Amino acid sequence: IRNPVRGIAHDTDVTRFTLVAVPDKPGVAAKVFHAPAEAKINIDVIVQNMGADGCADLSFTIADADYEKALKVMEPVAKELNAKKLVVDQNVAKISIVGTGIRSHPGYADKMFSTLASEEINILSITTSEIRITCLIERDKAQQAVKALHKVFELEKV
Amino acid sequence: IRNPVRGIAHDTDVTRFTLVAVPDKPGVAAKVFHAPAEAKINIDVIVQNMGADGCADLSFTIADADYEKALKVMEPVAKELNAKKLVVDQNVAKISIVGTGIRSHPGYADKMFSTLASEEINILSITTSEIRITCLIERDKAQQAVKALHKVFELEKV
Ligand SMILES: C[C@@H](O)[C@H](N)C(=O)O
Ligand SMILES: C[C@@H](O)[C@H](N)C(=O)O
Repeated sequence: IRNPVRGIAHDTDVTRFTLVAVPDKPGVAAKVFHAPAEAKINIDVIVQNMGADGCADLSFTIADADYEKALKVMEPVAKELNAKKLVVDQNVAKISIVGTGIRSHPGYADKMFSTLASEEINILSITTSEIRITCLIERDKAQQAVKALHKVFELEKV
Repeated sequence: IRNPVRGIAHDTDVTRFTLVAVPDKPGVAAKVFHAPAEAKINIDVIVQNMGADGCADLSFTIADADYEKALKVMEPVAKELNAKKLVVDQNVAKISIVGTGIRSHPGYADKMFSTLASEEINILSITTSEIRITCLIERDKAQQAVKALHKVFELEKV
């Protein structure tokens, strides 16, 4: 039976911005993402999880080269929204397992997370789609993560 | 020029589980997702954003029909991890804009979020992939959201 995981993707050219504790009400996400859109900054992963006490954290990733530009654009936005803080993390990398079978196979997330756990690699963020499970991890752990995942998912290194 | 957004997808058969404030260290995500994998529960969207004070929130969505089964499986896990709480939200729906052009067009997230904002629909969660921007919103707002997004992205209702 064909391996539902067809590859491991990784990207170390990743900088994460997080606006911590912005108001969790209509219009806030629009305000946050209008600024980088106007500045034509390419945004990759956007993450917002469940809020608490009327606030939520909004994160997004960009290429390292856009850091200065994004900081300039996001600092005033974070202020206007009264964000608790604006956090920038450049020590991140994006690791994904990719395959058409992923979502219908309940064990894949478990398998990916267990593999990173046994390598003692901390998972900083998780998002999924029908064909991909994506984690952010520390940048210096990227090669180790890719190697371990290739082994566990029995893939030829591509 | 072809419309990079080829459709609006929505799903109202969505229940969200969130383990609030679990330890943000290796092995935790694996522990959380091992249990539903063993119980063969199909998991759709997984979200984890940046942690704080050594803890992180882990969320996932399932079909409404799996609620009882998932609750039975997750309650002990939440206890063992000393989660601050286990939150279940059944009043959610998943709305996505789908299209191959999405990630390379900086304005799409802004456009989607602004549309929901002008409908006064609160965005409860956000995740993205190369071809999709997905939001969780309140279930009773799903039809209104789909209608508004179809209009804004100039799509034939499918
Ligand atoms: C936090 C942000 O997503 C807010 N809930 C909004 O709808 O814009
Ligand atoms: C919170 C959880 O993802 C943890 N960081 C882990 O690596 O398992």
